[in-house]
Amino acid sequence: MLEARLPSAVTLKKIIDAVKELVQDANFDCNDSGIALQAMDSSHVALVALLMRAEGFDPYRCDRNIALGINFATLAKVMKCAGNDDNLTIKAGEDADVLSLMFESTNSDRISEFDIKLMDVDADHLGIPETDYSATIKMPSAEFQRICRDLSVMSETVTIEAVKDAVKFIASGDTGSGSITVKPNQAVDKKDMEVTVTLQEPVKLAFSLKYLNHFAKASTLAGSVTLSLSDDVPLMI
Amino acid sequence: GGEQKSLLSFFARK
Repeated sequence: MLEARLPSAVTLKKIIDAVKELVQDANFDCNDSGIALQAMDSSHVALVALLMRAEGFDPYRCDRNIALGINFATLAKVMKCAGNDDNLTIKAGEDADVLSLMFESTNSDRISEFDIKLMDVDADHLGIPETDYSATIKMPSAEFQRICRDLSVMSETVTIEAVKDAVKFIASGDTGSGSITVKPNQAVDKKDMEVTVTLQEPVKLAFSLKYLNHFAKASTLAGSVTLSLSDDVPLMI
Repeated sequence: GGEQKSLLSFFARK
């Protein structure tokens, strides 16, 4: 039996909005520590790893481990029906075949209830191996989203070059090329506006902007984003 | 650029 109540639906709305572009059908693995999602996109190029800790819900109850097979396009449509400030309760009974979602407006004058059919998703057991990255860049997430959007006008591929005191995003295509250089700015007043480049050794790697733009949709969830890069391993965002 | 290689084996838990 799972019953979890989120004080404001906006958090789950943003999460689903960011993930739905990448993940078709996947399991929400629920246990007493929270709700986890580990899933790849259909072409197995990107992995989404998400953990919604039990502490973020109030109350949170999960009697035994349960895997909820969900079609994320359907869940995204249902989440569109929730107001940002509604409180949201998700429920799934023993051997449930539906996930129930309830949105309650702040003054409880409107209660919406949706059931979405659960499906059997045979999931590969996935995880991100512990990696000691050559370069780790921390920067404002909105700025990263802006860079990915801006450089998409020039190319489908962006080269990220991390050197001692700067990170450079370069895109070159048939029509021309563009580059954006971001420099560290320690000691800023707002933590989220900080830019730091931690370097074990310089790296210069190319990535698909299609996927980076999908990942950047999660920018509204956190003010700061960390990019971790090393040769021959996937970029971690 | 071009087609991306599958990362399933990289992320698959042994």
